[in-house]
Amino acid sequence: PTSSSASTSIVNDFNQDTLQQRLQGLIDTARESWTYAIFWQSSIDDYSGHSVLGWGDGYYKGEVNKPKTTQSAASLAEQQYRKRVLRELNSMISGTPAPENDAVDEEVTDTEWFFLISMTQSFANGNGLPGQAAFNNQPVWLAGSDRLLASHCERARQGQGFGLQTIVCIPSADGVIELGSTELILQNSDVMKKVRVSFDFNN
Amino acid sequence: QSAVPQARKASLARFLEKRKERVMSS
Repeated sequence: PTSSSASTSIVNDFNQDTLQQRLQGLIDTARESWTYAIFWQSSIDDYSGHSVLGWGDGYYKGEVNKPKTTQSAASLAEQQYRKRVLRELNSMISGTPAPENDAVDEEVTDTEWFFLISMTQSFANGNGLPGQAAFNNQPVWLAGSDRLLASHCERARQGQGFGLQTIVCIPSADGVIELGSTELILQNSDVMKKVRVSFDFNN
Repeated sequence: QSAVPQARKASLARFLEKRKERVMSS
């Protein structure tokens, strides 16, 4: 139907397994150490009729050089809250309560938490890092904690608060690919080319 | 049902599964 959003075609033509494979392939084969990749999917808001970017899919890899006993920046209370949320989400997905001392009770790192809360976010056209990239049809590449912190985009500052040093948003067909890393990764055209090839859904 | 909540649920399930694998192997 013509009333459906452009993004619907991706869901039909490229199921979530395919999206996942592409996101995973993008950062598992990269020379850079990306912590996660997210596909923000463009759709039309039913009420306003405006374009909006919402969660399409994501792949969390984690920090490659993360020591086993990292002291998280999160306070004890915050850590307990994260574990409780994760436990509840786990129960919701599996349909059964997680057993005591399950893996779900392991420390929830800052970047894991940032990735999780990303699932609840959406961006109006032109707003936030993904919205800006889509609106201008130009990549946004923020490298360095200071640049993330100085950004007027809440998502960039939030990411910095969770230990990210680099956030990149690259427009693709029907959405935006976001890459994030706890390491400093300077802009390079290889990454942008790779995204364009991997997420050119028309080919 | 909208595709977005479905996508979130699938992503969440995958994230939790991979997390369990990471924790078990560490």
